[in-house]
Amino acid sequence: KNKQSLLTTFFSAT
Amino acid sequence: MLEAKFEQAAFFKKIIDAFKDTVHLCNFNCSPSGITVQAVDDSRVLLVSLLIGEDSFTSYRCDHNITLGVDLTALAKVLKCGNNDDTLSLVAEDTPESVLIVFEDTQKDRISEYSLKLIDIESDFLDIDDIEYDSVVNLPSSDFQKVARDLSQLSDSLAIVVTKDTIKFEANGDIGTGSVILKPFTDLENPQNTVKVELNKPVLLSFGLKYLLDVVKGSSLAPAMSVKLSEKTPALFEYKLPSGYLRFYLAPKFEE
Repeated sequence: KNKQSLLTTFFSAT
Repeated sequence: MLEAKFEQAAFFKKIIDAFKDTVHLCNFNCSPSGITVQAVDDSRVLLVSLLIGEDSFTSYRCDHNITLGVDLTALAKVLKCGNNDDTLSLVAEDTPESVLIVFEDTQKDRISEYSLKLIDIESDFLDIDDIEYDSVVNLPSSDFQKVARDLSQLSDSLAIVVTKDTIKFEANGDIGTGSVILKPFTDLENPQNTVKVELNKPVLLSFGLKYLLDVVKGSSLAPAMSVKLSEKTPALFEYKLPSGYLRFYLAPKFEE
C-alpha cells in the first residue's frame, strides 16, 4: 500500500 | 516602508488564487529585491514557494525587510473588491499592524482603499537546498491540469513514469485504471505547447492526487510549466512568472 511521506522527512526545518 | 504597485490587480489576484486553497496563513517577506512567501500545508506534504521579483511591479520600494502576516482568505476577499484592470498597490509601514491595499482605475479617477489587519504567524522555514533532479519535464500547464483532473476520477494516487521519450501518468483505482502518455514534441510557433524531457535517469514516483489538484491551480499563471523529479525526493512543480515563480514541492508516496 502506498503511504504518503512528509516534506519534513526530506527538508530540515529552521 | 513598502510601496509596491502592480500594473494590473488581476496579476496579484491570480497569484493568490493559485495557492490560497493550499495554505491559509502565510508571511509575505518583503525585501528590496521583491516579495517571497514560503508556506507548508497543514498536512506537511505540499510546500508553496513564491517569488514576486521587483520587476513584476510598475514601481517598487522597500527599504527594509518587512514581514506581512496574512490570512489569505481575508486577502482574497479584499482582492475581489478591485477590478482586474485597476492598478493595485500594497503599502505598509516598517513594523506594520495592517497593510493598505489600494485599487486605482486611472481612466475614471476612482481610488478604493482597503486596510487589511495583519497577524503574527510563527512558521518553520524549510531549507530546500539545490536538488539534482533525475528528470525534468517541460509541458503545457493545461495538459498537466487535464491529466490530474481526469485521473483523479479514478484514484487518489497518480504515478508518473518518465523514460527517455515518454512521460506516462497512471491511475489505478476501484472502478478501473487510466493512463495518459505524452511524447516529446516541439512547437516552434507556439513554444508553450512544447513537451520536452531531460533525463539523467528514468523515474517512477507516486503522488497524492488531492495535492496535485492544488498544484494545477498554478496553471492560470503560465501557459507552460516544468516538473522536476528524482526518486524518493519531493517533486518540484514550477510555474514561471515574468519575474519570479510559483513553485510547489510535493512529497512522494512510497510503497510500504
